[in-house]
Amino acid sequence: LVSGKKIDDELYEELEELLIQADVGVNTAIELVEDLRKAVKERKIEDSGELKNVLKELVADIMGSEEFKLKTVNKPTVIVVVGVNGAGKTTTIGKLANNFKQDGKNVLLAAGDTFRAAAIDQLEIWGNRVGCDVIKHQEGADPAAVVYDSLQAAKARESDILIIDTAGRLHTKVNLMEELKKIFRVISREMPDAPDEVLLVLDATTGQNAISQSKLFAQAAGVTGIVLTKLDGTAKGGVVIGIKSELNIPVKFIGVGEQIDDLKEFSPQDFVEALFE
Amino acid sequence: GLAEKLQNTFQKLKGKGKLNEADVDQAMRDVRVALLEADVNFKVVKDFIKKVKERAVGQEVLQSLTPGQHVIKIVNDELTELLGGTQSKINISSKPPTVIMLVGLQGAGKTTTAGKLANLLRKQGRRPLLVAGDVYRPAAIKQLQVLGDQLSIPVYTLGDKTNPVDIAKGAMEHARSYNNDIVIIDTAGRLHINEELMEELQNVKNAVHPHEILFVMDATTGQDAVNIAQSFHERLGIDGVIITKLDGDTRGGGALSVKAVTGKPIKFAGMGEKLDALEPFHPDRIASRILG
Ligand SMILES: Nc1nc2c(ncn2[C@@H]2O[C@H](COP(=O)(O)OP(=O)(O)OP(=O)(O)O)[C@@H](O)[C@H]2O)c(=O)[nH]1
Ligand SMILES: Nc1nc2c(ncn2[C@@H]2O[C@H](COP(=O)(O)OP(=O)(O)OP(=O)(O)O)[C@@H](O)[C@H]2O)c(=O)[nH]1
Ligand SMILES: [Mg+2]
Ligand SMILES: [Mg+2]
Repeated sequence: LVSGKKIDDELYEELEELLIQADVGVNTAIELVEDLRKAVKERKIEDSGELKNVLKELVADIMGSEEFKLKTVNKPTVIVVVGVNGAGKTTTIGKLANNFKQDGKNVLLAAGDTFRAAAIDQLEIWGNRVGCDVIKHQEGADPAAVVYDSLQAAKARESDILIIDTAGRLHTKVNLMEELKKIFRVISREMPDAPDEVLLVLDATTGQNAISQSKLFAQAAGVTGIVLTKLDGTAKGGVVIGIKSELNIPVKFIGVGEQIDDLKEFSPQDFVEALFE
Repeated sequence: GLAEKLQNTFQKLKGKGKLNEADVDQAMRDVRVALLEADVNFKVVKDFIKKVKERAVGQEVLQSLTPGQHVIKIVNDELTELLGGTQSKINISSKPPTVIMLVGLQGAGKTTTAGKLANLLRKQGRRPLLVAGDVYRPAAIKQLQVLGDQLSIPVYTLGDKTNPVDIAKGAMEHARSYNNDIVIIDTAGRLHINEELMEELQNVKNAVHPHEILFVMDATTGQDAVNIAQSFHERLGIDGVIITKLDGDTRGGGALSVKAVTGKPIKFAGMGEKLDALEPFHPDRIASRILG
């Protein structure tokens, strides 16, 4: 896409393909290119080199701006982390806990995945790395009971932040989504203003299935934000554009690696730049 | 799904009189959108549409009373052919042990699949040995050990301070001493663009010469499936693919992309979190999922 080329259908098709390649999804890509055509007309743009910049601007507008801060006024601030299997929930919790600890906060973790082999061990190792406690029961225990205990513990210890890990689950498994709803009932019974944040962890390599995941998790859990993980790979995570415009769920963090510092606050500018690389 | 869409498209087109090649183009656009929505890689879609169009502009379609049905049949045939037959066999070596190595991105389902494979092969009368080759992820070794305990299948480990090449070599010696005829090596998840870690896999391969290098991929993988599969295949030479988490509502177009770019058979489908949730891969089922 170089300056001096004529702005024609072929150019718009090229841009549409770029978006599709980034997992934006064919319908969202078509809509974006239509908005681009409108903008080009309205602003009387003649230079083809300008096209990409306008498209970046349109995408950045959709991704929003002020919704990226976590709501941490309450004490304890209760954060629940949900998502499908293997997305990066447990690792993200370790990184997030570390960020809060670095800010001088008192952090407590809850080992809400009582199902998967060595899930509790995995979170405990992260707790050790960060220097914060983990509330846990034995494997096979009722996750709602672990959550209940962790809420009592957070109150008793006057923790600033409580982060609750949950088992990975496919959004189409009704019984597992019911289990998740039960966890949320326990939370709101014990602390009517909680949870403060429900973070849906989404793997950046995921294609259009991320839309279905977001819809069903939002229905069951009231998702307040997305953590887009594994952006250190070659996938662009473009599906979050459709998720923001259709479901109004903002991306709040991105995961860019497996180490403790590899969690960054979401930047729409960085996101759109990377989208077109 | 696509069948209804094509029917509507042709209904509108036939209303204008005899069908021609331009009308087929309109139908091809429907097919393209359906495949892209199903996460098939856009380059794979381009090649696929070319093939389908060649067959769809014949008189058989243009003069048919039900052109939509003809096109759907062509698409289905081409999809099923591209996805390959059901080849869910592990190639057992005449000189045991048969060595299987599982590779793939972070979180794809390798460790769980290692357990499932061991379970399956043991039911077929084999004596598998699981090998804890992930020395990076917190509690990865413990995870495999828990699975091994649940299955009463031995897990070989040298802890997480030993390098995976030595672990693999040690496992081979152990297998020979204890008469394990299958060795299943679980490896750490890694990015295809991580030079150092891809080289580590190369080194494990050179040390123990796996008979089967199986690429494990999440069925929800989108456009990047082509990059990922191609990189793993070029670096290691994969022998087959296992697609996991097909028990959800993902259309699974990434599977088509992987098959198209590597030419290697998709051998198994992961259909759940339990250790018996591994099925032979059925191309016709994925084809109908992709078509919606
Ligand atoms: N490269 C990369 N790997 C990541 C990132 N986040 C997590 N991972 C890796 O992804 C894999 C899965 O991470 P987990 O934290 O176990 O994922 P999970 O969602 O808790 O998984 P389940 O509890 O089994 O559903 C691990 O190997 C992590 O190290 C990331 O941002 N980049
Ligand atoms: N629903 C479903 N979940 C699966 C399937 N296969 C694996 N999982 C789950 O996916 C998550 C990740 O599985 P792992 O076996 O830890 O994945 P991995 O590839 O070994 O992960 P890394 O070692 O971190 O790269 C776990 O929660 C598994 O239970 C499957 O076929 N269906
Ligand atoms: Mg986890
Ligand atoms: Mg693993």
